[in-house]
Amino acid sequence: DNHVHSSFIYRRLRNHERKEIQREILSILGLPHRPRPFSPGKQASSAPLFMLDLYNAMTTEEEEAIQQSTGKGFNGKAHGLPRKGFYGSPQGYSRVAQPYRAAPLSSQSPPQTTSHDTNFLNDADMVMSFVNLVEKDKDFSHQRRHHKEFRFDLTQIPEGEAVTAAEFRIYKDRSHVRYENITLKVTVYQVVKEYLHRDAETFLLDSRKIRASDGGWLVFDITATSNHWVLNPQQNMGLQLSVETTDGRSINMKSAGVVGRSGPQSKQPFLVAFFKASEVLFRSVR
Amino acid sequence: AAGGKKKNHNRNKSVGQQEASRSAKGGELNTSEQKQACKKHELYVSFRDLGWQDWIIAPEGYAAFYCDGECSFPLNAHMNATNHAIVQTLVHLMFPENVPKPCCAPTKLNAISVLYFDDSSNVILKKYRNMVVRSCGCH
Repeated sequence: DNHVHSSFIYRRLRNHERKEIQREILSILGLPHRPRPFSPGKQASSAPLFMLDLYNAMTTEEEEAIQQSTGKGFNGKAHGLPRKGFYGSPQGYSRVAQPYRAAPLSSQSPPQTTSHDTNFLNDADMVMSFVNLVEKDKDFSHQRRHHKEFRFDLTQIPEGEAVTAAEFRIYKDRSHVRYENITLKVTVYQVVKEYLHRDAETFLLDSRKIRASDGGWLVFDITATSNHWVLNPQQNMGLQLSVETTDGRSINMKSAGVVGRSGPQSKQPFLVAFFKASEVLFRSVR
Repeated sequence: AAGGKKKNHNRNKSVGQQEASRSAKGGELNTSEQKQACKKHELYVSFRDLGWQDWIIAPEGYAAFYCDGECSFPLNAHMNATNHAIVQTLVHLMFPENVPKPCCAPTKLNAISVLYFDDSSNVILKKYRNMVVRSCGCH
């Protein structure tokens, strides 16, 4: 055994001691204050569950590295630190790291990490998932395109972090029976300019062809767009998603099976971005 | 031959006798010092105890460890002493008032990953380096 028990007697922290430690740890974490997240009911949403999978992947790698060097588990425990955080209930974050799946359409709910995510993770210092702030379904006459809109606030990213990869993830259930045996094309656009009385100007980012009968997570690469929004937040006008048949006919979101705000928490759309520190940040002297 | 901090009251003893008494004491001193030699000790930082369950998703806490112990002559192999520390130990024996003993401090540190919510309920996963003591040493 290469460590001994603490030589000081354990006791509960006094109030001022707790505040001092909180202040120091917040400083290490690079946070100006203690976060107060809203919407406690949404803590079991798709984004936090996906991030927990990434967390498990990262800590598994850290454990293996330590075991190789010391022959012991992470932090001295025989098999590393616990997989779950505070939310250990079945409805919460009690998860065990799952093997990575490279399937383009993952039917897992909540979303599972893929081999792409593992590669992004290896290069990243930080990963953030973003809550969708706005969602509108726009249904028009048959001449115009049905689409859904999404917007994500990327202004809260800590200084000194550069985007290395970003994904938009949205869940598609099985489409309406009238589209049973056809192939659908799901396309994501970046909104470039908005107009009051006509369709917005958009830029095509990525598209997927899937069977209407298939259900699962769709992942779209929006790295360049996210980078652009981080550098130019005033030009962040969100994303649009549309679903069409192969002959170009636009389908409304509900019939297509695309899950939105009214859907289950574990299938909510979200944006995930991987970052690398672009500069060294120094703590201020206390 | 180093005098150390203790005064030699037996000035009339021959050098050989003095050296013999010192080496005997040195042996006992080495035994007691080895018990308090520079080593890694347990220290656990609990995010739960800090009342942060509502915004830190994982982990509940982490074992940070700390280093404590003597870095005295002779520095054994398990003390992970640098070559410089070995030399400084000897110089401390000669000039204890001028040159301190080497310090027992972390020589290798590991990172931890923390998963947490921000004010907007976005989720952040970040790796923080040099958070956990992996090994202690004299330097």
